Amino acid sequence: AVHLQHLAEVLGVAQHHDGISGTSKQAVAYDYAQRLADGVNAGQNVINDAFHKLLPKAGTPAPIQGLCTYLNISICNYTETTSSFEVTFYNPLGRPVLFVARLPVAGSDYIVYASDGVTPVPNDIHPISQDTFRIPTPEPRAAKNELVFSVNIPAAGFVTYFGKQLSDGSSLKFKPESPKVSA
Amino acid sequence: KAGNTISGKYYSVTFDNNGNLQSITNLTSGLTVPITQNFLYYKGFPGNSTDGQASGAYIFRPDGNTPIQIPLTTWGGIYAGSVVQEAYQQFSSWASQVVRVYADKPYVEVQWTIGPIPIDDNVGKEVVTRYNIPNFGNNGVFNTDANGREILQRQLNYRPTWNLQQTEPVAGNYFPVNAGIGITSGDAKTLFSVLVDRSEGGTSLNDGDVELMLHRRLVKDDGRGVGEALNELGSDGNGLIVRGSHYLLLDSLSSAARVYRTVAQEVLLTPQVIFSNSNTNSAQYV
Repeated sequence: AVHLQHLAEVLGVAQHHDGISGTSKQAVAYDYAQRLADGVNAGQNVINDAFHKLLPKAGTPAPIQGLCTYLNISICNYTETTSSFEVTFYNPLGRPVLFVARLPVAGSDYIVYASDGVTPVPNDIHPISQDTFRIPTPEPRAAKNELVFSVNIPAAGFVTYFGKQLSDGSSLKFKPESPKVSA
Repeated sequence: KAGNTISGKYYSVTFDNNGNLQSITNLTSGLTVPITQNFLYYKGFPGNSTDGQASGAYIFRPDGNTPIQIPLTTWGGIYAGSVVQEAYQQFSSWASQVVRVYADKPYVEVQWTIGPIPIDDNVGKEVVTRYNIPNFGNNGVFNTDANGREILQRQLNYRPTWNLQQTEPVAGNYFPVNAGIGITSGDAKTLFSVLVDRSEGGTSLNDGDVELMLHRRLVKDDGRGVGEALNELGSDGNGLIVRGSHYLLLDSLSSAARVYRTVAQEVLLTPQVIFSNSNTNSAQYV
């Protein structure tokens, strides 16, 4: 509740039109960004608490879940730097949704398993576009490609899909993402 | 992939030999329209001795009513898979996009990336994209949503509740677009809609136009209280780079709402994506 309250409060502050539309001074814009980053980090604790209750069998801790806040510019340490990963999708709508996942990867050959863990689903590998490469990044990119596949998510529910690299994985090294706080 | 067409179950998009958008086909209804898309920018009005109101954070006020085109410079080609087919376009060193058609999604996705907008010439710039369907016949009428709720009809140089004396031919016809903007053909048979993933400004200044404001970077304060020009910088000290998506839908008027409402829901409440590395195989994990 404390973490959720923190996120709720910073979102409340950011509802001011200055927090949305650019009508603040630069220093204030940085402050909004910092508050929101702190709030999102607090919210991630809530996500992990929820998955600890939902995911594991009795006595088995759930793996730590992490967000990829740079996914829109094709950066995600979980998928770029490991040869296998789990991706969980939560659908807030009250009807099933077909969602297309797009994840940055270092390799060029992957298999994706549906939520039963054994059924392969079709996937594409596309190069990361040049317009993405021109965006400055906080750390060097490991990904050259994007893994694209369709996900069937139930109404107001979640599914976990599984990605596994089939080749080129020897040099991958996973580093957990550090919390993002703007300077 | 060779050729100039990307297609899925619901849509097909064709580009000309230079890589410019040429036509869109709804494969369910069989509707095809020729379409162009341009990236342009308005110069921000800086104010002068007789008219001090500059374009800024609160005020959109272009210097002149004709925007400057940013021509396509690089056609990046088409990449086709079983899930998505996509085409890459570069318009300048600071404007580019990817057009995508998915195998199983009922829209055309246009993911644009704009910035940092250059201002080393000391001219503020307000960047728009303009889709145009020739001879569409919407007669200056278009629809925008009101904060994601009601779809309202807009008409050029007109307000329904007072006699408008229009002094800003461009900015005075811009309206908020929070979920989407659409135009209906003159024969009332076809609706062309553009859904957005973030709030933008939008209008339809010419017949068949859907114009959306994507990014702004200005050099003058508009004097409305901020005290700074709208010149937001990223952590690297350069102007911001902004990325967003448009979702294009072309359908018969009778069935369009069924599609654009469900797509709009999925854009607003998009699934949350969360990752883990458990170092177990998938069957054990399940």
